[in-house]
Amino acid sequence: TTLTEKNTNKILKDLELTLLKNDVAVHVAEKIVEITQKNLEGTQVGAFSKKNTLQNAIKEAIFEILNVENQFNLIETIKNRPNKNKPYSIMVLGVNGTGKTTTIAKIVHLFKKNNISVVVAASDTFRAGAIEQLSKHMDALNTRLIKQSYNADPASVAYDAIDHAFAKKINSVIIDTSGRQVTNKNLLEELKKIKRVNQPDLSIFIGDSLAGNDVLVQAEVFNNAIQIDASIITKLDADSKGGAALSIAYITKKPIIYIGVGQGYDDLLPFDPKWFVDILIG
Amino acid sequence: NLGKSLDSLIRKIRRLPEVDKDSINAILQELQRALLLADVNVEMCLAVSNNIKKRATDEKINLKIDRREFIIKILHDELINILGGEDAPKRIKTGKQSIILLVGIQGSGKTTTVGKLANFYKKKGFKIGVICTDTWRPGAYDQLAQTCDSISVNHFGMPDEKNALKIAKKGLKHFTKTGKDQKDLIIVDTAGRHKKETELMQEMKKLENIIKPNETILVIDGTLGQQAYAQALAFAQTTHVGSIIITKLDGSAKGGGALSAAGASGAPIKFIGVGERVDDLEEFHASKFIGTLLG
Ligand SMILES: Nc1nc2c(ncn2[C@@H]2O[C@H](COP(=O)(O)OP(=O)(O)OP(=O)(O)O)[C@@H](O)[C@H]2O)c(=O)[nH]1
Ligand SMILES: Nc1nc2c(ncn2[C@@H]2O[C@H](COP(=O)(O)OP(=O)(O)OP(=O)(O)O)[C@@H](O)[C@H]2O)c(=O)[nH]1
Ligand SMILES: [Mg+2]
Ligand SMILES: [Mg+2]
Repeated sequence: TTLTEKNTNKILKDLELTLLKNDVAVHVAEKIVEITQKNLEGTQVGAFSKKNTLQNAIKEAIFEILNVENQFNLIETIKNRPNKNKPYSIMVLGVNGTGKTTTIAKIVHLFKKNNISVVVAASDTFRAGAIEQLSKHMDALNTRLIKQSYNADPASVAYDAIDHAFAKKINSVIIDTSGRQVTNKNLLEELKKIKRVNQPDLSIFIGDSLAGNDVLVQAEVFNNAIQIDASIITKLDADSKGGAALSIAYITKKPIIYIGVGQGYDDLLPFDPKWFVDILIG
Repeated sequence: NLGKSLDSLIRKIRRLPEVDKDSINAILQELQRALLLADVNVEMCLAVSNNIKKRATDEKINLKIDRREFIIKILHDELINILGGEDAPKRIKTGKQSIILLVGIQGSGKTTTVGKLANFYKKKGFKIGVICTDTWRPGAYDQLAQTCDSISVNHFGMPDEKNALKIAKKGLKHFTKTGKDQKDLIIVDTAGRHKKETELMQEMKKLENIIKPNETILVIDGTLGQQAYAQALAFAQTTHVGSIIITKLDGSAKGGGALSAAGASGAPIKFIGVGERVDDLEEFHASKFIGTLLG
């Protein structure tokens, strides 16, 4: 059937509702509709009659939000880093319970499969059982954990780990940090300090794909505090629709590099924008 | 947050020169946006908006009542509906042993909340025993043990045992065998799980049958979005969810998703978590909460 302005508006309204139901933040859903409309401007009435024209305009809008041109391969980045004598350091951050510690275990497993040596820093020195949880993961993965005690300075534990990696010629360091709410100014300052003291090569934000609009607020505050370089969204196996990926990519202007699809070490997949858009809008 | 946007909405309603179809539509647009931003389920936002519209434009309204105040009253009622109505019944009584079972999605805050509940009831004079049946998460028992030790509460766990049902049975035996040391309240922590993990959902059902708790509590993360309703429903259909605790409301999340899931699952919200420490637990009262929201 021919697309007219009237039923185009209806389709765009439906698109917005679909995005909202798939946990895309309100502001980002509105932005996607706005970009889609702009993409359609100047389209010939004849071309409008092709259903693909509207589908493509929507896909282009979503790809724009996802910053697909900034997508990078973490393994390649580490292997091809200019200064091989310096370990590649990664700081992992996010709010409470999003899957940071488990995701680090998955990344260690991935690095080992790709012959990248790694040491991990137990910089969550606050939460009960945090050091034991990480320690048990690292034992299972036969990987060295650098830790101090509970209430030790997180920045100093990270510093020790990077020092250790440098001395032992280990390729990479991953720093686990404690979950923190973005409303807690002290904890934001603590995170800034870990970054300032250790200058990690990559700061990865871990977002829970089951979270709704709040993921936009989380990403924005963390981004303003320490600049996020990449993000990973977790728990996509929980029937989550993944809209969080759009919200995070929109506000950070950085790519989603992996998705967590379960609690096992293999449950980490590279983020594929094309596959993602197909799932999101069918 | 939701409180602020609803507060500003109430002021707008009160300042309306008149309550006609256009001003009602403008109010409803703003309300929908506020609820959506707070993660209230999309279908519920539309339903609330339609209900208010229907009742507000009903011609049979007594013209003596100020229309503006009437709209505010309708808004108040619809929000109470979202939250699932009146206060939670008190199922934990002194005098005989009570058992509470905590369930919920991975990372929602169960283990932390077990510590908070132990602290809450210990202060009320209960003798508490805590059981860890999480056989999946590395360090789960360490986490629970450290929290319980910090408030001198007895705990039981079997870190090397892979069968959660076995641990539950042994744990209950452990806390019911000693006469003078009898625990008034036993709190059972479980592994995180979600509705797509059918075996884990079945394990949870079996755990409830073995433990026979006085109350099964569903712990919901305050940041939960549109999936909150479906997940809460799956839990409520698998176990007898008696009440809900919403966590992490000290953060930036407005909690609309969790709140509407609670309402939809039919279980009342008993407590909310407002921080990581053992004291960061508050009792929840729907009408008081809405009253505060609406100023
Ligand atoms: N189903 C599922 N569960 C996950 C995934 N990623 C993590 N989890 C689970 O989520 C829970 C929390 O994971 P953690 O790694 O402890 O999360 P965290 O962000 O380090 O938590 P804090 O340090 O306390 O802030 C655990 O039960 C994990 O097994 C995922 O992709 N899918
Ligand atoms: N800020 C804040 N953090 C909380 C609250 N409740 C729990 N947390 C934190 O959320 C994270 C996850 O809590 P857990 O108690 O490990 O969650 P869980 O449901 O037991 O996780 P699994 O056993 O892996 O399913 C931890 O970092 C807690 O400290 C709360 O009310 N506020
Ligand atoms: Mg952690
Ligand atoms: Mg737990």
